[in-house]
Amino acid sequence: TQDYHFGLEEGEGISELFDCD
Amino acid sequence: LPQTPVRTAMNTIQQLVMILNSASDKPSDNLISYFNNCTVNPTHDIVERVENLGRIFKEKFAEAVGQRCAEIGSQRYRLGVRLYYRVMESILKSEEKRLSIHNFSKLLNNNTFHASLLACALEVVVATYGTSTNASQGDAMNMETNLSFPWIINILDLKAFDLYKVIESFIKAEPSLTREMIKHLECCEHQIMESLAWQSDSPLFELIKQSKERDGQPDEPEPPSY
Repeated sequence: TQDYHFGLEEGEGISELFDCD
Repeated sequence: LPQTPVRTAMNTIQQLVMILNSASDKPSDNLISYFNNCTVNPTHDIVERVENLGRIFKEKFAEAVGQRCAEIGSQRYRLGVRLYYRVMESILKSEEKRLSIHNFSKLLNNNTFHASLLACALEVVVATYGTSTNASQGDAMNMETNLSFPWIINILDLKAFDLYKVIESFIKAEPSLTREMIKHLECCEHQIMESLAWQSDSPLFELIKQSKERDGQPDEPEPPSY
């Protein structure tokens, strides 16, 4: 994954992206 | 041995099959335990969704590559489902660690989350085999050209922006993905960011509107210099 640009911010995950607590 | 396009493609398939050979077509005990911890148990909906989307996938696959290849569609779908369950479990483990919670009722009852995650898994499977056909037989012979991205989001009636939301977590959750597959998913991301997410029915516009309302900004067009 070294070349992949990660866009999620520190401490953020998929739960936030799908509006979950 | 020198790395040729065919060898790279075959390695990618081998890697995928190796990962998924031992995986199950059904949710693992660990996943079932996550489902049981939910306020609303999502098991029935998840299994039913997998069956329903499977019918659509197999039908559209056969339409795209020819009815005589229908069985290949079933095989691809089976691998996709195995990858979907495997990645779901890995995502839940990392979310459990990050958030220190055990009840993922909201996420696991979110239809868009599941459909997007399954679509991402299917895209990996279809692209893995599609690359091998390209590399070994040339484009003219490639039965699966018709299946290239964004075919999967079109047949499953998904919004590209929703698929975009799962790609990064998918890559993080599946450390066995080959470099080629990560690059492929990154290309899908770029395609979504550059055009697909900006189609008129995209959920992105509602998010931008909500974000502006939260910040107290009026919804005005930006000046041309932007």
